Amino acid sequence: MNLFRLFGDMSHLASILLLLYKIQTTRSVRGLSFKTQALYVTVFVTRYLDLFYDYVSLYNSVMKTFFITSSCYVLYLMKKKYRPTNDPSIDTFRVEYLLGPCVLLSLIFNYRFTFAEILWSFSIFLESVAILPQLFMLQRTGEAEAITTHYLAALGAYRALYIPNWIYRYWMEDQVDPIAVTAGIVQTALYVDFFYVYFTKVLQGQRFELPA
Amino acid sequence: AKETGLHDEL
Repeated sequence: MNLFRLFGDMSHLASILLLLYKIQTTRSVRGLSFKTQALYVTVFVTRYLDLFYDYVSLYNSVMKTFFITSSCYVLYLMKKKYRPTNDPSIDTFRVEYLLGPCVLLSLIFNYRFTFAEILWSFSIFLESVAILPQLFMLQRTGEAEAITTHYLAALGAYRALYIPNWIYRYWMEDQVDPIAVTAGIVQTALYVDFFYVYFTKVLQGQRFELPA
Repeated sequence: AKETGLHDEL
């Protein structure tokens, strides 16, 4: 564990708390992509199956359990509790286009051709693109509540912080995980546009609005 | 550098 990773994980934790805070205070899931949230549940469930057969640390197990339960809870909030505030008509990204290539990639790139390792690989590839339905929705509506953009910024910061973590591990621990690194760089790159608007508008006190 | 696949990250 190094500081980059710790701050990355804390940022991930903060992003989920911000998401829950947004839903609870506005009593609405408006502006959130159900598809992205459903993809995150898929990511966590397929990656953290090792909770049942591989113990890393208490920290690791607690975080994994939190990510699975909180992401499932968000789906419940979107589909049941605050269902009337969810608008599927603007959540139109075709997730088949993400799932198919991720299945294919995980069959080609994995560390062992076993069910668990292929699922792990799949979850890494899927996580790298899971935010796309959300960013696509943002692009479509052209604006977002500030709290939603803070959620996305924390999520993007988590991914960005994992990059120096990998550089650190490469030099200090002689460890490198090519699948995670490649997917992680792609994932972080997807946030570049968002971060540009976030820094130049939201953090200057303006509304998050995309040029028409 | 050695490849991991150890999956100790989240």
